Amino acid sequence: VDGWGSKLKENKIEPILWDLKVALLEADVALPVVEEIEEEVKDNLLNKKIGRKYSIEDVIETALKNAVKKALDLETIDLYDFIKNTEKPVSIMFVGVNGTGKTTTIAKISHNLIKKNYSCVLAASDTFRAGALEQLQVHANRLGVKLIKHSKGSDPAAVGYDAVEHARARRKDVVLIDTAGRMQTNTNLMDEMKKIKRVVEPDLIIFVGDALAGNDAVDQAQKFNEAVGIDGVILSKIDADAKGGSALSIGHAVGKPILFVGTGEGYDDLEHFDSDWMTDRLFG
Amino acid sequence: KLKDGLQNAMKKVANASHIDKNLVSEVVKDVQRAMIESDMNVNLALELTQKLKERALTEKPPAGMTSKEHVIKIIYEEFVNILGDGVELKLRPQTIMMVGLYGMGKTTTCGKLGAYFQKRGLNTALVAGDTHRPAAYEQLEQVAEDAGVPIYGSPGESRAPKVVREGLEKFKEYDVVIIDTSGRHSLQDELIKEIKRIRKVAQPDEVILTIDASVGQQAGPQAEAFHDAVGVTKTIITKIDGSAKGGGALSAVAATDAPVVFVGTGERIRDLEKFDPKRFISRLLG
Ligand SMILES: Nc1nc2c(ncn2[C@@H]2O[C@H](COP(=O)(O)OP(=O)(O)OP(=O)(O)O)[C@@H](O)[C@H]2O)c(=O)[nH]1
Ligand SMILES: Nc1nc2c(ncn2[C@@H]2O[C@H](COP(=O)(O)OP(=O)(O)OP(=O)(O)O)[C@@H](O)[C@H]2O)c(=O)[nH]1
Ligand SMILES: [Mg+2]
Ligand SMILES: [Mg+2]
Repeated sequence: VDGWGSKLKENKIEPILWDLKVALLEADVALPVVEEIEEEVKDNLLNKKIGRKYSIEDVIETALKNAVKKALDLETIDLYDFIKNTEKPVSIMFVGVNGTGKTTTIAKISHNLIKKNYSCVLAASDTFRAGALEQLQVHANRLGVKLIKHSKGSDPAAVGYDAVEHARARRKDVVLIDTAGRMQTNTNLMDEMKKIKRVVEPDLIIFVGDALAGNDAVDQAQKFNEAVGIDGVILSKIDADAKGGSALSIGHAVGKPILFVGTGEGYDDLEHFDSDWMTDRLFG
Repeated sequence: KLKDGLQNAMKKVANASHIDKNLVSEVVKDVQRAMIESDMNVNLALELTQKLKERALTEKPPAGMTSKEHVIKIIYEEFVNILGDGVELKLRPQTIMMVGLYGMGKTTTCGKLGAYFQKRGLNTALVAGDTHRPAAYEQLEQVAEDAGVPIYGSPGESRAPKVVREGLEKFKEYDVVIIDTSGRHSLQDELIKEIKRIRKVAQPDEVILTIDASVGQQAGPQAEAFHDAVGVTKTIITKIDGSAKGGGALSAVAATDAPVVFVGTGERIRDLEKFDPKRFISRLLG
């Protein structure tokens, strides 16, 4: 059988790696990340001796899967443990580009917190977009939680600040701050986000990314991380058949853990991110 | 780093006094890398790479054109062939149905399109056909106000086809009616059934797929699913004011044959521009 007892040479590795590369690209793993992982795998395998019971294909695939798993297995935060162990009120700010699912994700997390007997306050710090206040108000009403909002066009930082003060005064446990979607290339809006952070001083900043996004996910995560520092990532819309390779790209690019994936529009459609599950999904 | 793609390739071509096999391979390799990095469907990128190579090696440059100009011309031709070149929405009475994945910019684009037609002398109205998303009606209502057009919706009603039928009845004297629908994806059987029902009620002259420039490998398959369900006739690519290259959107167009008519360049009503294929392609390829 091809490979038994032989050494791995570049020309043997290349074609097998090619197929695996294409699989990762088709799963929306960013090209630069695929290439870096490929280099890593090649360095590990070049001139390695293959044991008698393995095929070249198996050895290479295993090496690639391990490299992928390594990029995904970042030191993670258990959100609920963090909340449990942090002085109340715990404030969490949600950021990301337009339409990724920030507002809906906040509703889901709020729902889960309530199930765990925490009290929540929502902050409507998207004071710009049409219907943003109304959208979050609907969620607040359904969840039975307080929404702190000012008028449309008001200062997002002031809303966040107010919400934290309100939570402190009323002994509420968690403040979830919804912010407006913004392009990472829009300097004014990135500055506005920095100001919200400066004024509110959130305990956690969570980047909400769209699992449907391709290579741009890396630039998004990097720019948001540079601007305000991301503590964790939530990837939404993975139910749209998106393989979610951006989980790997983002993890690799900013080294921040994926906390959850969004699997639908309902309040229960939020699942813990699992790197084994992701690795299977990427190679499946 | 992303900028290297076509600029690099073109430098190689420009510096060559003739086109030789190795140069073509190198140029095409650079273009392929740029295509994949732009989120183009991998198979489509590989397919196009083959085509580019074949054409560059077998076609003689037309009279008066250098080989290097010819290679550039081939690349643009193949892309324009997919995307469409200067296709416009006609300024005439019509019903338009907006469809697409979650969060792509459908509702915002309804307002932009509404203002576009209204400004050009066509009495335009919007119908709030999204009966699922929280405060979808309120969002479209504010968008319509900014656009200066009337809106019909039925906030308590969950049956979208019913709302659409009522809206079309109310606006039957209007020239252009634009129907907003909720986000959905191909795996949601009930929602695919719904959009088919809405289409049946609306009998739209145009079905516009709104796609975000940042969507990756799912753009093609999802566009195909929308096309199979309701027949997409035009495409609008949104959020090109970001850094996304739009290769996924191009793949969506390849799957539907629905030419791009507009691009979304921001969140305001005025942030709608006629599609410029040359600009889009050069941006995609770097
Ligand atoms: N299928 C699916 N849809 C989702 C998921 N998360 C959010 N959505 C939908 O995506 C659309 C956008 O969600 P929002 O919560 O408004 O996104 P956002 O990031 O707050 O948007 P902006 O505030 O406009 O930037 C809505 O229709 C949501 O229902 C998910 O995990 N799966
Ligand atoms: N920067 C930018 N933002 C845009 C553009 N088009 C829409 N948006 C923003 O993208 C987000 C989503 O837009 P919506 O119009 O709610 O998207 P949708 O497709 O109707 O979303 P669903 O109905 O939930 O599926 C909002 O924050 C919009 O302001 C654009 O061209 N550029
Ligand atoms: Mg929002
Ligand atoms: Mg909408």
